[in-house]
Amino acid sequence: YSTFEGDYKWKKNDLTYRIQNYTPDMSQAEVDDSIKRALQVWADVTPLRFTRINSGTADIMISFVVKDHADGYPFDGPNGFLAHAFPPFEGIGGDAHFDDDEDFFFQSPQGYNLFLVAAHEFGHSLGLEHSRDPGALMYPSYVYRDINTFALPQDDVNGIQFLYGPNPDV
Amino acid sequence: SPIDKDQEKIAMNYLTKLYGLQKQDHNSKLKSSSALSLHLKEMQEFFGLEVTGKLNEETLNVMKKPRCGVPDVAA
Repeated sequence: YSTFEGDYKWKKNDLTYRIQNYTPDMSQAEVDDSIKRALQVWADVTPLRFTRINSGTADIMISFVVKDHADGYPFDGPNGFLAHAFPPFEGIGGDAHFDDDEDFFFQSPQGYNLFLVAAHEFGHSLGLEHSRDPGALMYPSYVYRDINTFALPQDDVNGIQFLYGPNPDV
Repeated sequence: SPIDKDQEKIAMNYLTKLYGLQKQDHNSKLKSSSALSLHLKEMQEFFGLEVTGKLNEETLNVMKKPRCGVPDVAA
């Protein structure tokens, strides 16, 4: 695993998130569920807890955008870059952007599974960089996994617990 | 098979966005080719490919895979 150089971690364990808009590829309930489960992947192994808000500025602002979306990192149309997220800091830090030129899916192995892409991006939102371990969730390339049996790979557990420690409730 | 101009463009774009390659200085071909090789080596090492510093089919195949847009190395 790898962490961002510098002090890129949240100084609090209670974080908020907000879904600013939706992709037309899935129902809103499916997007909500995918995002919630993607954050829970990290909450399961750390003291971090996530609360959804529907207005105002959240620590993690989530949006579906295309091409140039005014953050200096334009998306590139279908395939290529699927999403990106910023490490923890004030303002845009923690925010996750998904390329809405992609086809996102809820359960199907075709297209890109939103839960898997989001879980990876939220690793960045919390302070993890890309891992060189091809089996890690934080590996940069998209790899489909069975989401019904998904378990956070050990490399990612080690990385996030290096930043935040283990879940005290387990 | 030989790498054509379009493939080279894909590689330059990939390395500029993800590996800190500066926009190429067209007046300094030598400088740009050594920078390209350096960043290619970095990318090949990250993905566990054979580290040659040269653009080949295997490296291009990795570059064409769908992925996250966050750089692999600190810029």
